[in-house]
Amino acid sequence: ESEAQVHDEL
Amino acid sequence: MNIFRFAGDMTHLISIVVLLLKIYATKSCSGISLKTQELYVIVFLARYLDLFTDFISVYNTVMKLVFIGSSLAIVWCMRMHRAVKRTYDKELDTFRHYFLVLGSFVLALLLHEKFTFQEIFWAFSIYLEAVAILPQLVMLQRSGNVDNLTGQYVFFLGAYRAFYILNWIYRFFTEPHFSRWIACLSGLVQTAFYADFFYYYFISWKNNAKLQLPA
Repeated sequence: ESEAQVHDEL
Repeated sequence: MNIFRFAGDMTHLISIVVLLLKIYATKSCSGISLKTQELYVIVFLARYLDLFTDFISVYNTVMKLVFIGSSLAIVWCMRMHRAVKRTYDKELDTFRHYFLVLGSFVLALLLHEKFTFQEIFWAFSIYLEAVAILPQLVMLQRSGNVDNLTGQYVFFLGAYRAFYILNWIYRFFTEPHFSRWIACLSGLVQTAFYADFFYYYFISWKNNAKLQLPA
């Protein structure tokens, strides 16, 4: 399960 | 954060400053597509839903607020400001941008990283941003002569996503589990839309002539 990647880009 | 992404964010910021400068300094929005500006408001609101839930950094939060605030201010100006709204070329800004919103949302329902409310709206904002410039590019071709500030605005807006592509390449090689294929593919399409504009912009710069887009 891919960790919910937080969108760190604008 | 890497130099490419920082350069991209600063270029994006410059494009917004140039547009605000044009509108406030000349009290005119001639040549600017209100539809593109409205699409950007939707892009930022849909993308920054996590503004109050995920804190990444002060820089990230401040920039999100700046992008949301400035895009709202530009649309407000073009719709409500007495002097500015008179200069809006409504008859040249005829792109049916609702189809862009609908198409991007349908695509987001099909192609996303996770089927969650936030991820669907994030993918929607990525796809919508890729096509948001179309009404503006169509309007530039219709209006023929492009004033300097408008030309610079579109140039910086196109350049910012090109820097982001370099950022994704850099992160791909430096971060083990980096995979942003949605943003990357969409960013390539977005930058490709500017290709012919960049070409005519370069020609006008080389010949030190006024920017002319073929009708």
